[in-house]
Amino acid sequence: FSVKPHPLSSVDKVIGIVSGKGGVGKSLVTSLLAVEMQKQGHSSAILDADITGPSIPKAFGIKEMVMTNEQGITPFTSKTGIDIMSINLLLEDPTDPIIWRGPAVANVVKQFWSEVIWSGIEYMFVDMPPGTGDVPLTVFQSLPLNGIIIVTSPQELVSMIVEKAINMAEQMNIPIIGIVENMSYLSCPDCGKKIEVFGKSKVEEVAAKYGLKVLGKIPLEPSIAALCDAGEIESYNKDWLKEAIK
Amino acid sequence: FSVKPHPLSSVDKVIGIVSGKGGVGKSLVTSLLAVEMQKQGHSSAILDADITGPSIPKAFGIKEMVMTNEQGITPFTSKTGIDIMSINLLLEDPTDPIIWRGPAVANVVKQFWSEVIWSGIEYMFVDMPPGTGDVPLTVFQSLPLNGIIIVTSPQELVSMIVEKAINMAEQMNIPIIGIVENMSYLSCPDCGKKIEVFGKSKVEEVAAKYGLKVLGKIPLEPSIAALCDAGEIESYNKDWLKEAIK
Ligand SMILES: Nc1ncnc2c1ncn2[C@@H]1O[C@H](COP(=O)(O)OP(=O)(O)O)[C@@H](O)[C@H]1O
Ligand SMILES: Nc1ncnc2c1ncn2[C@@H]1O[C@H](COP(=O)(O)OP(=O)(O)O)[C@@H](O)[C@H]1O
Ligand SMILES: [Zn+2]
Repeated sequence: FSVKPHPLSSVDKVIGIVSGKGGVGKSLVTSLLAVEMQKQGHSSAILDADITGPSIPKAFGIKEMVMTNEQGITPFTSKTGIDIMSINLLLEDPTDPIIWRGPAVANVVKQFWSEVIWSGIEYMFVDMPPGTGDVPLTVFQSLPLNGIIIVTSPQELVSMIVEKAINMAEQMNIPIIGIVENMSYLSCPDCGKKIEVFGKSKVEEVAAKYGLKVLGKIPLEPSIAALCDAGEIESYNKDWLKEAIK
Repeated sequence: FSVKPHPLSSVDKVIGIVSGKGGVGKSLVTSLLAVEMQKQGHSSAILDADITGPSIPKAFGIKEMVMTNEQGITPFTSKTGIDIMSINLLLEDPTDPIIWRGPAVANVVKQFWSEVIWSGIEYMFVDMPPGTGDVPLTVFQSLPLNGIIIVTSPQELVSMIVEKAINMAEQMNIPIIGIVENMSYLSCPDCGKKIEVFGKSKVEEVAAKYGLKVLGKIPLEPSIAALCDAGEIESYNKDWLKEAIK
């Protein structure tokens, strides 16, 4: 692997979080994994390479990144101690339609790896750009990933997209840690009915078909969307992902 | 505008359907607009340029495209008579991670415009690639769009992304017809409670802020997801978009 980390950095494991389509909750799952891991006492970090929108900075309530000191760039540290660098916070004006081609994104990601001082990190979660096209492929190639976690929603359509993500991981020779299904169902707050908005969960079948581990199933919850909008994802306290962090 | 349509083609209006992030239901809204228009007796078509996944072919139950005769390429015609061409049906193996850069997508879209015989079409809806980056911008530049419709979900985050889409349309000098909010709420099938999964709808405020028309608000409905998975979106019969088709 060509790009060396900053001399003062120490990162044990780098895990890429991928999805076929946008909007299935990949950035949310990245956030929840880092929050859970940090709560369990493992020093965690997030490298946000998802250029489709500022989901991560928004979920953690980050308005701007304070970046440099004499030794190098230091990441933003969240309320519970998670170190975060986001490509979305580099954009001058986030409402300016940006032209990010694959190589430009990969260069920024490489700089995040080689110029930022990540100190004493056990788990770094990388929020990858969605899909399996040009941009995610170049990001895959610019980081020393130890494994990937695939995020999917219950709909049938997505399982074909899951196959694309599996093919990509196999082509890059990176192990798949497992699969998380998000938006599995919604429980009515008044009468408790379990509503399967996007159809019956198929994650067990899809996981069995490809020999993957199901790391968790997260329901649709208004409180999750509200915490993301308020920048308070660190105060979410359900443990849908307890399997994942083992 | 440089690219001429096929000599035997006739298309009155071309409308681009855009969204900031993937997964807000842009392909679904494109499908419902074409279905509604066709029902009202206006001959409609869909040009699917969204490379992030086969949402359109899936929703209409299209397995393969029968393409050519001696005069040129003919689109697929759906059960209710909508003409459809999808970039997703051109891919050899949809599970192969594809590398679609901006120019490659734009070339295919230009071919769909110049080599396909679109006969007697009043409204063509173009399902644009999501976002405001390289790929959607090049597609914008390769079709004679008469206007765009922005699809958004209620979350606060998305309104910043809506601004990006507005900036893009203004830079390209294309009028914005209006904005559709999708996944506005979910009604519990047992007790009827209106659950605002992604927070209170903000579409009126966002529309007022930018002087846009609200063309419709579509709730989250399990029947919509089920019809998409079954390839039967043409049998959806609610009229959430009746404002839009005026
Ligand atoms: N389980 C869930 N319950 C409620 N809202 C969710 C859930 N998962 C995701 N969301 C919301 O949906 C939006 C899209 O999620 P995001 O993580 O940004 O998707 P992606 O990264 O796949 O594009 C976010 O704003 C988030 O708040
Ligand atoms: N209002 C809705 N109710 C239920 N399911 C929906 C709704 N809108 C979209 N979906 C489902 O969500 C998935 C994502 O929608 P899609 O139109 O593909 O999004 P986009 O084109 O923005 O990526 C689709 O499979 C669709 O069936
Ligand atoms: Zn209920």
